Amino acid sequence: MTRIIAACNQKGGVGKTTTCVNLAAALAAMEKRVLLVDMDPQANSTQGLGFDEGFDNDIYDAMLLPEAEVTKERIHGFIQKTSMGFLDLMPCSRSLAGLEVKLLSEEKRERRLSRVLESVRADYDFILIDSPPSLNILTLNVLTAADSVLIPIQCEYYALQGLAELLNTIRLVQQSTNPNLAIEGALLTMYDSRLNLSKQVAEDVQNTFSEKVFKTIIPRSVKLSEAPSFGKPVILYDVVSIGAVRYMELAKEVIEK
Amino acid sequence: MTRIIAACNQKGGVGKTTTCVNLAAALAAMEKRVLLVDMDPQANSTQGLGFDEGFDNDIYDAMLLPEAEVTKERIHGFIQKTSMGFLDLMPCSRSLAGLEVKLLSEEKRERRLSRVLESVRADYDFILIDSPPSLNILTLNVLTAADSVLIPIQCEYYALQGLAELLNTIRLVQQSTNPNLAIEGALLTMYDSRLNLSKQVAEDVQNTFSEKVFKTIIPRSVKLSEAPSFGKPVILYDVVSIGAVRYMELAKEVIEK
Ligand SMILES: Nc1ncnc2c1ncn2[C@@H]1O[C@H](COP(=O)(O)OP(=O)(O)OP(=O)(O)O)[C@@H](O)[C@H]1O
Ligand SMILES: Nc1ncnc2c1ncn2[C@@H]1O[C@H](COP(=O)(O)OP(=O)(O)OP(=O)(O)O)[C@@H](O)[C@H]1O
Ligand SMILES: [Mg+2]
Ligand SMILES: [Mg+2]
Repeated sequence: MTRIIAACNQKGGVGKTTTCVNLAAALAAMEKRVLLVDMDPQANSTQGLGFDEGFDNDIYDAMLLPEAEVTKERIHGFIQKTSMGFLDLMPCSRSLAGLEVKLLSEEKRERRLSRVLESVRADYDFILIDSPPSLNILTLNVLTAADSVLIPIQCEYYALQGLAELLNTIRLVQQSTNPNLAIEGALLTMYDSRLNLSKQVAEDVQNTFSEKVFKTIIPRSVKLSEAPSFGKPVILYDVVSIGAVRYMELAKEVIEK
Repeated sequence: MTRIIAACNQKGGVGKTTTCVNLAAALAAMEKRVLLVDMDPQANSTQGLGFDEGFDNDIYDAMLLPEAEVTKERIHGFIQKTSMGFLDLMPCSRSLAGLEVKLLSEEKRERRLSRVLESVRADYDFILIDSPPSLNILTLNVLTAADSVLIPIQCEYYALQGLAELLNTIRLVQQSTNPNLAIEGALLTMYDSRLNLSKQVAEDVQNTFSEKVFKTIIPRSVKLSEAPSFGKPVILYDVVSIGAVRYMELAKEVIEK
């Protein structure tokens, strides 16, 4: 049973891309068939897996296809194999930022991503979606297409402030375009056990999300921020680093849920 | 001669808000009259100065006023005094996210912020504008209203990737809505002298921006991330911390340019 999980949080720089790339690689290392979908025009997930040029066919083109052309064979033409077996990527480029204007007058514009992913859902165990730091039509498409939302929360003050707005948006989507949308969990990122601030944020998050907080906590780790410059997930860059270990633990937790 | 400086970078979490709040406070400590304008619907600059409820009148309402009503007296009704002399705030709230839809069919929609700020420009020495992590109508308004752009660059790999896109957008604005827009400079943030990654990024930024890189570098500093939870700029939270010292140095550099 395929699970489509979106990493969402409109606060910038909280670890959405880092979580998508490394959780996807960890699940693939456990021989789960994984598709990573990059829905952020910054294309950081695409870069994090080592791709850097614009593809002729990317998620932007797939979302603009007429409904009749959205078939499994056609959509697989937009998907790239990565250096890891079991891990595929649906890349994006800056042109994705132009989707908002292009879709304005279209019907069911918030379901474009959903119909693309449904056509290939059966070929994967997990589909992970990276989203931009905003609550716009791209994020609406992501929340409409997903079965559940994984919320990365940086252990910082400003990152806490935006949670109410995010939960509000999730509720609105549940009442309109995606009644089955669930919360996969809140993931604490860039945690530094030496800092009071990290402990305070962790406590607040536990109070807000209670049992929905992942037991796995991702600490601040240099290897995690170095790995993208080599175009590799951290388990291929430094498999014994704390970042690699924790994302493997997170993958186990996600599988067992 | 008033200078309107915008902090812009569509990459999330690079230090836009931290730079706006602390540079504004440092300039005010040097008895420059400063207005900080929060143009990010997350309202982090508003929170960073200790305000947390939605105001009846904020930047959203000011931008929707009919042109004839945009007068100095009227706009000062949208401006809040802060706990620091010489520092005023034009707050925002989440409703700002709705401006995009509201302005769609309006003429000169990218000039709404500019006409608001021009009405009070003479009352300040510096007007600093915090922007959201995206290149949308809000950021377009910010770039159209500004005299120059200060680009915070986090010393991380992903933060480098988005620079070409940002410089591209600045060029487009210079060719259309704001021919006089200049680059104030690139500011290295969250620099950690122990990390190769920080040194590599700093080198790349020097190569891209050459003399336009601020001599002042902002190191990673816990006091900078703790200060917002007390609703204070870092110079009021811990004036001897390295974060406070560096933002004071940055203020001097900005004044001398
Ligand atoms: N646990 C960690 N330890 C150290 N650095 C990290 C960690 N997680 C992420 N980073 C680094 O912090 C920066 C922000 O993370 P990332 O880009 O994944 O966040 P994001 O939420 O995707 O940002 P955006 O909002 O721009 O999409 C990146 O440079 C990344 O390499
Ligand atoms: N020099 C620094 N040292 C330590 N922490 C910092 C520093 N600068 C910023 N931070 C922290 O890093 C996080 C990101 O910074 P900030 O929110 O200012 O970035 P931003 O670019 O405004 O983010 P967004 O894209 O969401 O608007 C915040 O929690 C902030 O407190
Ligand atoms: Mg990202
Ligand atoms: Mg900000």
